[in-house]
Amino acid sequence: GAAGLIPEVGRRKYSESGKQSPEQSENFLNEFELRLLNMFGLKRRPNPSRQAVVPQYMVDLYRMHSLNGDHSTKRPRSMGRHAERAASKANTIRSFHHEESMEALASLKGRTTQQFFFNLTSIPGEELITSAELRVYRDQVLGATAAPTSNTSQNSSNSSRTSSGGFHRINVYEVFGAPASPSGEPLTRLLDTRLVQDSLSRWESFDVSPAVSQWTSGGRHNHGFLVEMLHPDTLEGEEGQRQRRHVRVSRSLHGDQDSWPQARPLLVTYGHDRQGNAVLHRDKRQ
Amino acid sequence: AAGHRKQRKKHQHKANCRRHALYVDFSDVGWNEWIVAPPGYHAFYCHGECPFPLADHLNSTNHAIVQTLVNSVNSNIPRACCVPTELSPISLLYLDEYEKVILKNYQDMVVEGCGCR
Repeated sequence: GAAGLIPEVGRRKYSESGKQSPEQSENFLNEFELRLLNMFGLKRRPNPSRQAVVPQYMVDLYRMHSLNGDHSTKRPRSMGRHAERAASKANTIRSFHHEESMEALASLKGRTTQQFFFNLTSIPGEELITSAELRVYRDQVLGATAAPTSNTSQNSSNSSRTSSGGFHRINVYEVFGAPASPSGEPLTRLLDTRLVQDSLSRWESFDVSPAVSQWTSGGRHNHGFLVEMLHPDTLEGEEGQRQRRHVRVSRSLHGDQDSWPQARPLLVTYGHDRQGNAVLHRDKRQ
Repeated sequence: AAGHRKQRKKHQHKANCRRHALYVDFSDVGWNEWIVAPPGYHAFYCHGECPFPLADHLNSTNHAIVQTLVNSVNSNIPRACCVPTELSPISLLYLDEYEKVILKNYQDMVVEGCGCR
């Protein structure tokens, strides 16, 4: 009983009411508990440890939804239009951190690759994944010199030019096969790509929907993602190291261990279990 | 007499089927350990009589009107029940049994309206 959703006090009160035999009471309570668990989509009562991390992005999504009816509330800065559109069709949003024990980091001159594996087995079979995004945090490259441009005020205030022109490319691939030779590279397919300005600190969101929906529907085996960072004309020495470390894809590339839980890559899935409305469904009453 | 009538009316209104306040505090049942937000929510509940003759505001069905009418002549047939007639969803942000963070929309969690059915 202590491990269940019904608190011990409630169990005791019901058992002591004397309406049924103790055995009948226990059976009835167990049945009721199963219904409660089923309602929440759980198999047992969650018992999170103190180390459990709630990503800020999920809190932002929750806030955005709970303040949905308030038109003065703006979309959180960390949330893209893509996510807002995806959430409007989903009634379940899940977040996943990658399995750090399975990551594979490689860094050659001008190119850093990181292989991620996200365990998605907790997604129930009946849940249809409509969209998924891989979010990667990118820190501003320190020492990048600001150079105003004629773009929007936000862009101009943050613009910069480094020796590489101030831009890096991030490519996200789906891994769909092991390398042909032990020293070779895994078989991959490009899912999304972006040219990013290295003077800005922000989350980058990549659309990985095709891969995740295939993995969760059983269409393809989940071999994970490969994220590639291309640093054109990367400097050598300490400056070069700093430029390569600014995309937070691995704990070893992350300077501050305390902030790593909130800066590590995050996979967010948007799904529908075919019961009820979407999370960001706009209700007139609300 | 006017005072009595007012009092009776007030008493009758109080007893009629309507929505009542009910705040579900997750910490009361120890669910705050895994539900991140909200800390609780206003669920409401329906309670009260469905007296003969059923007034319009009691949001009744044709069947409830007929059942109430029959009850007025045969008390073996119960009165219509005061139940939720409109419900709305809420979203919960919680950690599941694998410590994954989930934001999920749950249907029919908040009573919006009550009626005699």
